[in-house]
Amino acid sequence: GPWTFSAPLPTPEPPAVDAFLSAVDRTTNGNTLLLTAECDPPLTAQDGRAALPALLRSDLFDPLLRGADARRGWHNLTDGSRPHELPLLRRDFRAALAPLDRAGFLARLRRMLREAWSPYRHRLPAAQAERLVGDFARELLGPDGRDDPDGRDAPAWSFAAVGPDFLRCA
Amino acid sequence: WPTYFDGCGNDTATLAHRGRTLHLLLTNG
Repeated sequence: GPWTFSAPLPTPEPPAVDAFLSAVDRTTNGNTLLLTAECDPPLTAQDGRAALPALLRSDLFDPLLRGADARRGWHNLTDGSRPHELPLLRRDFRAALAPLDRAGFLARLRRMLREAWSPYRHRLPAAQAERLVGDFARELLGPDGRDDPDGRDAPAWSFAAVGPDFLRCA
Repeated sequence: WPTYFDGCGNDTATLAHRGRTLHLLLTNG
């Protein structure tokens, strides 16, 4: 693809991000990861469909995924493996995008805490889920999703659900 | 063999992007 991807400079994980990821981990008995990449040139609203597979196939994706896993303290993807010897990405994938609006994105986050399969019955009450989702979204997207320092003309965020078929499956 | 998705219903991937920033949220469980 035409994009160059890089990892942002490492910073401490904001408490609101840690709180949401940890809550999803507990609810689903899983390992929730947030990957962040910087894209050059900047993405337009329509670019997600092309940029995501370009990122997944880029040299950055493997270290980005393993780094996120280590940053969460899981080390599930690092122990005893070296990048490129044991690829995490499936050779064939679609990673099909289903666009979401902002409300749909927030609802999807809420479902992770309220409706996802929870083997130990750790689904959260509505008020607690709402607070975790709200704080996480504000940290990730800015107060109203338009916090760009360039001002009010900053583009809106684009959201999509992605078919989870691009990583190796147990 | 390292894996992430485990084939159960809790596998999700969610994309959010704007300008130079792209976030990908992954869950398994």
